[in-house]
Amino acid sequence: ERVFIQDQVIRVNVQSEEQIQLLQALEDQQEWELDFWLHPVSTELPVDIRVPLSSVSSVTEYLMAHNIQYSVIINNLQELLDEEKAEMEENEMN
Amino acid sequence: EYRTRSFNFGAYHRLETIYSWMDTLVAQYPKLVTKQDIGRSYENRPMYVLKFSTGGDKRPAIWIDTGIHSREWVSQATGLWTANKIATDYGIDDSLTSLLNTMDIYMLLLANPDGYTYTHSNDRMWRKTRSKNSGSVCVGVDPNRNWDAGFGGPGASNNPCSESYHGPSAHSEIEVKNVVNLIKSHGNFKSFISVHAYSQLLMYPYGYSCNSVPDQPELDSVGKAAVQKLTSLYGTKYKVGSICNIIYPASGGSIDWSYNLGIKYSFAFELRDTGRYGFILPANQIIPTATETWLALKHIMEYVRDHPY
Repeated sequence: ERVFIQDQVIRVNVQSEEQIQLLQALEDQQEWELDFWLHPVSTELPVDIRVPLSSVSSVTEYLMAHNIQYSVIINNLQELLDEEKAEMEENEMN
Repeated sequence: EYRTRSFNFGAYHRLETIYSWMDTLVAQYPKLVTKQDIGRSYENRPMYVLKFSTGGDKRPAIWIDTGIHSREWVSQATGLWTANKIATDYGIDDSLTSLLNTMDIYMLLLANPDGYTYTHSNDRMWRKTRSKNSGSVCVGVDPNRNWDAGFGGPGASNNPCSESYHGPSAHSEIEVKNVVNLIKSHGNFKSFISVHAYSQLLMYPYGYSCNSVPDQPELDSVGKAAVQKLTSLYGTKYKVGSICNIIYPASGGSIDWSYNLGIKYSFAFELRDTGRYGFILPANQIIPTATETWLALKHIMEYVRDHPY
């Protein structure tokens, strides 16, 4: 089973078209294995990105270098998944 | 009766549990609900549609599917709750009763059964089907880029490793083909509603083009009125618009295909996350999500009932 230990999900509330293009450039590159939960499309909608642990520092450097503000909405994805699984198992027992 | 009443709609369930629950719903409401096997998935799992009908033959019908993107778990969970709501409210809610006395409702709760199973066993973040792509190590096609509507156009990828890979050809995915065959052979669907998650949007065609559809004013006003009802319950804010204008160009989508087939009232929901869980929405938000969504769904279905075409 695939695990997501220390994977983070970050949220960017984009402020400009330029920031959208910078995030779309992120979307196009493969090596950081980013999983865009919400895509960079408009300043009206947030951009959510699941960042594997191995890419967290590269991604945060990129965002800071381009002065793109972000927040971490999920600090360790695996924790949430473990909670979800435990709750399901408890429910099945019930 | 005990088993359906005791079913916990406020929790996520495996495919086997959902399929078993379907049988109890049919057993409990035999005059209203039937289960139809519309074909097999790539890994040979049955695809079951719940048909809510009070008689007639090929009455005007409403289609609702959930879970086409397997990791969007609140969508499948909302489908279960909604199916139960329709069954239990028939005969009690006058508006729903009058709707079901003249129309049928078809619900496909697990539109991507292989992907859904895979999210439970191997990869909670899986979105696509599980079909093998010849010549690639990457598996799966985005089932919402595989419909014959602007297929292969903008917003879909020709790379099998991409999350939005459109597949080798339109309707190449058997999960899509099974639905296409049902809708086409029935020939009297009046509304097609596909439920996804997340980002709180209610969208109408097109995704493959940013040009307005002929019925855009009507779809926009129905969508806005439906969302107003949804928001009235818990204040969950939604945006309304065409797929292309409100999020991005996305070709090969199901509601573009249904609209082009002549099913005017075609909509796609992106359900909640109110701000910090994304696809991992806690189970305690399932029932609030389903309850608020029902207000919008019911508004759309009532409008379809009252505006025959």
